[in-house]
This record gives sequence, structure tokens and C-alpha cells, in this order.
Amino acid sequence: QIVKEKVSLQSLEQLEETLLASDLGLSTVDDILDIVKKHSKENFINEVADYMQQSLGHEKELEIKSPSVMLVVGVNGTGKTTTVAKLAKYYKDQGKSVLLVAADTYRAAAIAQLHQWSKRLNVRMVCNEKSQDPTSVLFDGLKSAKSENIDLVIVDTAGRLHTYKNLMNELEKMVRVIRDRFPEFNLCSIMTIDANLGQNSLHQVREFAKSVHLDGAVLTKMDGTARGGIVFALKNELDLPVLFIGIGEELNDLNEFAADEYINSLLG
Amino acid sequence: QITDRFDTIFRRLRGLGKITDTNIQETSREIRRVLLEADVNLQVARDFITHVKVKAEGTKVLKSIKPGEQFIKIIYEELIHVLGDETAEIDLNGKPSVILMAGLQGSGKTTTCAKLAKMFTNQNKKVLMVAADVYRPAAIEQLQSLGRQIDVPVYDEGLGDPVAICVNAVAKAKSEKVDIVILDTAGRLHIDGEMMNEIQHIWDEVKPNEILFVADSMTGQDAVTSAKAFSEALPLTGTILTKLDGDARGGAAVSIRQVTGTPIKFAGVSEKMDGLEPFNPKQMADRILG
Ligand SMILES: Nc1nc2c(ncn2[C@@H]2O[C@H](COP(=O)(O)OP(=O)(O)OP(=O)(O)O)[C@@H](O)[C@H]2O)c(=O)[nH]1
Ligand SMILES: Nc1nc2c(ncn2[C@@H]2O[C@H](COP(=O)(O)OP(=O)(O)OP(=O)(O)O)[C@@H](O)[C@H]2O)c(=O)[nH]1
Ligand SMILES: [Mg+2]
Ligand SMILES: [Mg+2]
Repeated sequence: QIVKEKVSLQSLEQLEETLLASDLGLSTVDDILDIVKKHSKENFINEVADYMQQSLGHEKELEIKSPSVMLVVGVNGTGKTTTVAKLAKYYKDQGKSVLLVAADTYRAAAIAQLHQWSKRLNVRMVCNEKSQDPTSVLFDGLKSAKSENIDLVIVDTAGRLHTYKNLMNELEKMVRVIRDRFPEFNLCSIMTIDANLGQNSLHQVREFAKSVHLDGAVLTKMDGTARGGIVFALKNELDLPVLFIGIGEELNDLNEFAADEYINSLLG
Repeated sequence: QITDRFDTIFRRLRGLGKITDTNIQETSREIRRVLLEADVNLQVARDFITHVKVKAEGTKVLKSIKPGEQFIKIIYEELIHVLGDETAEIDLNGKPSVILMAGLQGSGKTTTCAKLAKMFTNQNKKVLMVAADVYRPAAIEQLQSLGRQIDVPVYDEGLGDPVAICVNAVAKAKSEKVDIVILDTAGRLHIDGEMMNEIQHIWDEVKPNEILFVADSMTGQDAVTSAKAFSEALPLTGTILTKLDGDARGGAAVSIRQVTGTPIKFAGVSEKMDGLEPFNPKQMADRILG
């Protein structure tokens, strides 16, 4: 809890601690402290809040023009499959027709997991239990979506670390298939960022962005105690906006990202 | 040459020349920066540096000719010591020996269950894995699929009561002369009272030989909060750090070790079933210091 007071060394240290503890990272925190030191007036917390609001910019909304395909990518265990289901619910509730594609052909029971969600959502899913090629499943999914005039195809992909070049190439191949074989589909790619993770998330995004243009991030597991402060660096250094936050394990646990609410939760 | 390895720190310290009382503060700040960049928790980093300073003063390094080099050597050795300079074993004395896996969502518990099972199977032990995650869609199928892959049986009761599932599984294992039982549990938040009660209940009923905290090596500052909460709820006997095949510096290792006081026993180094290695503190210290 930061007390609204004039800038003193103690209050600067307290601010620094709070922000570092929320995983904002050293360089972002240094920038914020510089601002506070330069303009040391009363009530510097408002100063910080304004700076943060400016950094994160205005709420970005994804424009989903029919037909669209949304690739959901990210590191292992960050919440992709669960987020795919939540996004399907979100857009279905907006009246869009949604199709799911189970393009994680690698991990044990990945298809079964998405299948459970598709049944709960009453949304169709395209998969191929026998395939080891995510691109071919994606192809089948888009073909099916085309013939049924689906508004939005949401693609669940396998978790991957950017340290595996072959897995990053796999993503590039999926993007190529969409661009070359289904150019009428608008492509948008979303990356899941686990709020528990530290500075490596910035590096993850940087590397993933080399293989697939990212339109936004979903900050997952924000119902825990981690605050995912890396979002400032994601926006400032990589121009990646957070579009949604995950606040639980159920279909309804997806909120549109609200910068002011998020900033308030950081600054108490 | 230690200074070649930790180029980043050394370059920063070199500029400071001889370490004196006046620039020890600056030196400490530089070390703190390196640790924070590596995701070591702020308070853990502070405590670590205080400890290192005391040690440095004790060995008169601050008066030596090449203070930077000496100082880094102390930091490196102290970091290895903190991470645990002994290799930790798994308690296999139970009949059967029961291992309870615990941790946050998505940290790698289910995959690690199977990796451990494969490792013990390779040592000619009879293993049983238990599907006690009745919440996550297809969690049971996931463990069963892995079980088929490594040829290890999986005990499940479908969507039953996790406590009963674990108790019944251990009873069955006893009667079938199984050597090791591995209990896969649902990912849970340390602030979810009900779920923390559930895993305490499992521990209480089953009295496992090992309670392993499975944590993502890429975890940031909050590692202290979650690790502390788990260690207060359960008498953890060890930690397994996963996804070390990424390039995160892994400072969470220091935070978790400091806060739980338990040894880091294994490192997850790939998604594959052979992707489990004994934890190597020296390699980890290298990685953290960058
Ligand atoms: N508390 C909480 N848990 C979440 C959230 N999002 C996902 N999870 C949980 O995190 C775990 C991993 O989620 P998945 O959707 O399987 O993650 P993934 O990225 O698809 O994992 P891989 O496909 O294996 O890489 C599951 O237990 C989910 O229930 C969230 O916002 N809050
Ligand atoms: N690269 C890599 N991936 C890993 C490692 N350990 C686990 N994973 C992956 O991380 C993801 C999550 O693993 P799970 O075993 O499902 O995690 P969990 O803790 O059981 O998840 P919940 O049950 O939902 O809490 C999967 O994609 C795994 O393949 C590892 O050491 N390296
Ligand atoms: Mg998945
Ligand atoms: Mg699991």
C-alpha cells in the first residue's frame, strides 16, 4: 500500500519495491523512478499512474472481420487451450459463428482437452487424432470453415519454447498456409503470457514475433498473486497490447483488459 | 577463468577498481541488478548480497589487489552453496514409497510424474501413477496416455474424490507389491483455500514419503509468495524446476530454495519422457549470473 505523500527517499524505495515485486522489470522501473525524481511534487503516485496509463495506451479492441482465423500461441502451460475455449465463448456470445481447430498434435490428450471444451461450448471442433502435422489439421479446419461460412476460426497450438528453432518454423509454416492457401481469411495471432513468469516473457514475445506477427496478448492466471508487470515492457519495447486477462479456469474467466483497473491493482 | 564466464558482472565491477567502503554500495547495487534481471526475488537478492558482503569482509577480499575477481568468486560460490551443494535423493524406503506432486497450474506436474515414473522403471522399480486431478478437462486421459507411452499403469476412479482416489491407490499398490506410487494432483492457487485444504487432506490421509513442489523455472518475483504458501501448507521434501530447456535465467531457483529450505532435486529439461535430470547447482549458478 503506497501512501500518497511528497517524494522522499523512503517513498521512492517503497515504490521501487512495489513495482519490482510486480515483475515490471528493472528498466521499466528505472524509467518510472526517473519521472518521479524529475517531477517531484505532491502526490507523485498520480504521476506514476498517468505515466503508466500513457504507456499502456488506450484499450485496443481486436477487429474480427468475417472470415477470420485466430492463432493462439505461447510457451508450454501458459493457458492457451483454456484461453481458446474462453475466447470461443466470448465471440460466440457476440453472435459470431465459431469453429475450433485442435492443432496441438503433439502433447498427450491435447485434442481430448479441447474436445471437452468444445462440447461444453457447443462449438464444433476440427481435429485429426492420427496426424502429427499441425499444418494439415489447420488446413482441414479452414477448408471446413470456408464451406460453412464460419465467422471465426480459433486455432489451439502446441506449447513451445522459442529455443527450439524447428517449433518456431512450424508456426511460420502455419502462417504461410493461411496466407497462401486461405488469403480471404483475416489472420490475427494472440500470445498467452503467464502472469507468474518473469522477465523471460519479454524475450519469449520478441522471439515469437519473428515467426508470427502478434496482434495482442492475453495475460493469464491474473487470479493468482502475480501481477504480470511485464506488460509495460511488452507495450513499450515490442508494441504488443494486452487485450484480455485470464482470471480463472472456467469459460467465463476472461476479462477485456482495462488499463486503469490494472494500474490501480498495481499501485493499490 | 571466472571473469570470462561472468562477463556482465565483471565488466561492471571492473570499472570500480579497488573495492573500498565507498564503492561497496555501488558494487552491491550492480550485483543486485544482475540478480533482479535473472528474476531472483528482490528481498532474496538483498539478503544474499548482505550475506556475501559479510563473507567478503571476513576473507579480507576487499583489501586484495584484484577485488572484482575475488568478489565474483565469492558470489559464485555462495550462489552454488545456496542452490544446494549436495545432490538430493528421493526417499524410496516406503512400502510403497509415495510421492505427492504439488504446484501451480501449468507448472509441469503431470509431465514430471511420467518422467519420474520412467526414471524409476529404468531402475527396475514397479511404479503406479495416480490420476487425482479430477478438475482439468482430460487430465486423466493425459496421464493415461503418458502411462501407455512409458508402459506404467495408471490408477484412476474417473471424476471421483481426489483424497479417496489417492488413499485407494496406495492401498492397491500395497497389495500388489508396487515399489513407488506417484500422485498427480490438480494445479492449484496457493490462495485457493479449498484446494489447499484438499491437498493437505491428501497428505494427511496418505502420509507420502516425498512431497515435491513442481515449479516453472521461468517464474518471476512471485516465486517467493507461492513457494512460501505451499511450504507452509505442506511439509515439502523437495522441488522440481521445469522447462529449463528455455533460456530464462532461472532466478526463481534461488527464491524458492531460500523460502522453502528444501532441496531442488530435479530439473525438467524437455517435454520428452527422458527429459529429467538431477538438479545441478553449479550449472544453475552459471545460468543465473548470466
Ligand atoms: N488460475 C488460472 N488457471 C489458468 C488460467 N488459464 C489457464 N489456467 C490453467 O493453467 C493450466 C494450463 O492451461 P492450458 O490451457 O492447458 O495451457 P496450455 O498453454 O494450453 O498448455 P500446453 O498446451 O501444454 O502448452 C490448466 O490447469 C488451466 O486450467 C487462468 O487464467 N487462471
Ligand atoms: N519444454 C518443456 N516443457 C515442459 C517441461 N515440463 C513440462 N512441460 C510442458 O509444459 C506443459 C504443461 O505441462 P503439464 O504436465 O500439463 O503441467 P501441469 O502442472 O500438470 O498442469 P496442470 O495440471 O494444468 O496444473 C506441457 O506442454 C508439457 O509438455 C519441461 O521440462 N520442458
Ligand atoms: Mg494446450
Ligand atoms: Mg496436470
